[in-house]
Amino acid sequence: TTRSWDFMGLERDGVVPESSIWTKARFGEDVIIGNLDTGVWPESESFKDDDMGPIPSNWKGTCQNETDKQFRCNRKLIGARYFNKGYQSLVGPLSPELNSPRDNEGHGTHTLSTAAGRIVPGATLFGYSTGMAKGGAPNARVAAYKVCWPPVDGSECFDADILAAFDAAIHDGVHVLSVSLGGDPVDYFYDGLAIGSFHAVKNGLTVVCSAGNSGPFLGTVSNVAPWILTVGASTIDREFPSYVQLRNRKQMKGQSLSPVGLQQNFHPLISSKEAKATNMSSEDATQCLLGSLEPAKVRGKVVVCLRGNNGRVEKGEAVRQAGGVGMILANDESTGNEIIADAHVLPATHISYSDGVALLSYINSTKSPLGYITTPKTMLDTYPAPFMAAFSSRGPNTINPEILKPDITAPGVSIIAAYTGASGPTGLPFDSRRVLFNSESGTSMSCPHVSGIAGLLKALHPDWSPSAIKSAIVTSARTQDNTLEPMSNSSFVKADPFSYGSGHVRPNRAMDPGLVYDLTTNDYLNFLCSLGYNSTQNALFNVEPYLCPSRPLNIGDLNYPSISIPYLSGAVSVIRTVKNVGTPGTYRVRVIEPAGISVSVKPTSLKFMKVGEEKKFKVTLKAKSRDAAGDYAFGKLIWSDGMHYVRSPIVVKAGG
Amino acid sequence: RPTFADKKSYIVYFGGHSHSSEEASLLQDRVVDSHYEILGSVLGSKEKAQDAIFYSYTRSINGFAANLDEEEAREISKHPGVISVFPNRGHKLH
Repeated sequence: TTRSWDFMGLERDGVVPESSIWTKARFGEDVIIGNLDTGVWPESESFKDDDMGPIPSNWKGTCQNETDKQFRCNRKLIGARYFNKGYQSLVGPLSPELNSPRDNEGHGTHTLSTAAGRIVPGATLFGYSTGMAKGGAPNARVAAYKVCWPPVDGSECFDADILAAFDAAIHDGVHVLSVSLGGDPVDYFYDGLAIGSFHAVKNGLTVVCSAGNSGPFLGTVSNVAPWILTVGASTIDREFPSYVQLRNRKQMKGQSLSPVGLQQNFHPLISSKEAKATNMSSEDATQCLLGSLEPAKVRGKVVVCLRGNNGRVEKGEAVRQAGGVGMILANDESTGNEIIADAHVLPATHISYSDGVALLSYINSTKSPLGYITTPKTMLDTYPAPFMAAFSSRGPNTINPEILKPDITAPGVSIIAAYTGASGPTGLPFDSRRVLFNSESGTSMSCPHVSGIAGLLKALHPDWSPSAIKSAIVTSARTQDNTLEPMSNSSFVKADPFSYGSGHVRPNRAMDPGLVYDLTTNDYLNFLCSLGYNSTQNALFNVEPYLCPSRPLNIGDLNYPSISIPYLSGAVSVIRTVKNVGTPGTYRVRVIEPAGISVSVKPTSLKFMKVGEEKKFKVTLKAKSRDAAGDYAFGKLIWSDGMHYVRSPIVVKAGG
Repeated sequence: RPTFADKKSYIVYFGGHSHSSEEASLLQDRVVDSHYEILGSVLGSKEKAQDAIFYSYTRSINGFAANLDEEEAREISKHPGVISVFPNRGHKLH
């Protein structure tokens, strides 16, 4: 990526300070990051292996290139496998050339290079945001596990292939697995991703997954197992403004990565609904689906389309096919102010909901509405940033509301990273353009940022467990934006932990968290016992003999780095244990109480004499009055020795 | 025998393996064979099980993926070593 690491403080204007986690963790040297995705484009500059030492001797992975002899691994891309038997069981046999880990789609190359791509100077998309592309752990080795294939019935990646990839990655010697995919949450023992990630974590791998793109609606978060690090998506401080200039002198700020604009040249404007083709539904035309627009109405005009869930990129092609000269993409109410810069196939810009309403009002109230779209520019240091992406899936966790999900947020809007050479930047068949780097948005893009950071932490602290790495990332997060105000959502209303978990990832703080909330495999098994799984099931799950405790664990007592109490009735207490991973010292507690809830912590100070020492504390929550019942309320618990700030979000629903 | 159209792909999950990751390669054939045996006991023969199973998870994860009809999936779920049987569900890129 060309900006997000600067935004997160790992570098300043291309200079990496001594104090940066990059310097301290040697840019992720000796760590292996795997990616379950659409494969990899091995020729990308992000995977070149100049000056890299020999492949680690304990690496057991392989490079499957028997059908694609051009596909080569190297000392950077040390492994690439594909898994498609589960996919083929549904669609039938694939043509032999598809038996390859090569990424024909672009998604896997983008995510893997975001996690651990090497430093590539001069990275750009159509001349925008030119800079040095870097992954989170540029010196880490990478391995691609291709499990996603062209969509069938709306799905691309299947459990049977995902499990096979997890089994291989664990065996191969991967340290961090990045998984930018998911489905609706289901019971853990019936979910290939939850099962695979459990085995991975049990074997010491950190598993980072995307939270999903079903926001902003509540209860939509996926990948909710407590052993997974689940990542939401937010913006960075970079915009690609492209303005809509109307004849009535009004101007609207949109964003775009179209190679050209309609500079200083007024064109007739039309709403796509008005441009509906005969025999097509108004709904299809409103969304600018391919073939939904009437060429006679559209020719030479700029068409206003509504954003929908069917993909933003097809709309531009629909306008172009109908003879339109430009497109203005307007948000609906749910997506508010979240505007995304995409590589549209014609002059186009994406505007907010309120600007869309004003624009349609101008079109509907004017006899000859006219306007043009300016060529995009790159703007840095924009604010407020970050704010939550509207598409980012939100809690509460529908499987176990006692476990707060997502855990964290990271950059996931208009992220420029390496791309496949097999598809155009819109990813659609009609796009014959080819780019080395592309801009993509989604929790898929935020997930590998955290995977890269997890890789840096693994390099810095090879003895830390996956839970310790997760805790360090979660408890060091921040909830303020760059205006020092609380982070907001895409409508600029204050966001909450159901959107961002503990907040925005802060890598330089994560390397020295002071204390961690650690968890072992047995803790997760106790958690499963509490959900009703018995000793026999858990023994099979774990293999080693295992007996559920005679007194089941209170789920709220799982030593998670956040606290979520979905059913507060009377007083509820939860226990946590913190482990010192910093210097000896005394930590004191501070609580920001959720509205209407009293929170007491005992003891209020914890003294640590040495590294590895553990201390327990008890948090008791109680509604301040009977009237407190209702919505979720949000607070914070902070342990600090004056140098470290170990923050845990508190989420509570009284009378729930 | 039910037609191909009646079959769907399922995951049959047994939990973990008792062997270490290092031992996995040595024991791979034995694990695969045990999967054939178990499914064969439901389908009526080891050969039928070999036809049905398209993945055996042999390293850390213990289980297999196979094309089964609903009744076969129900039957295998009763096997004492089975933790869960579930459809080969699709996921989306995010």
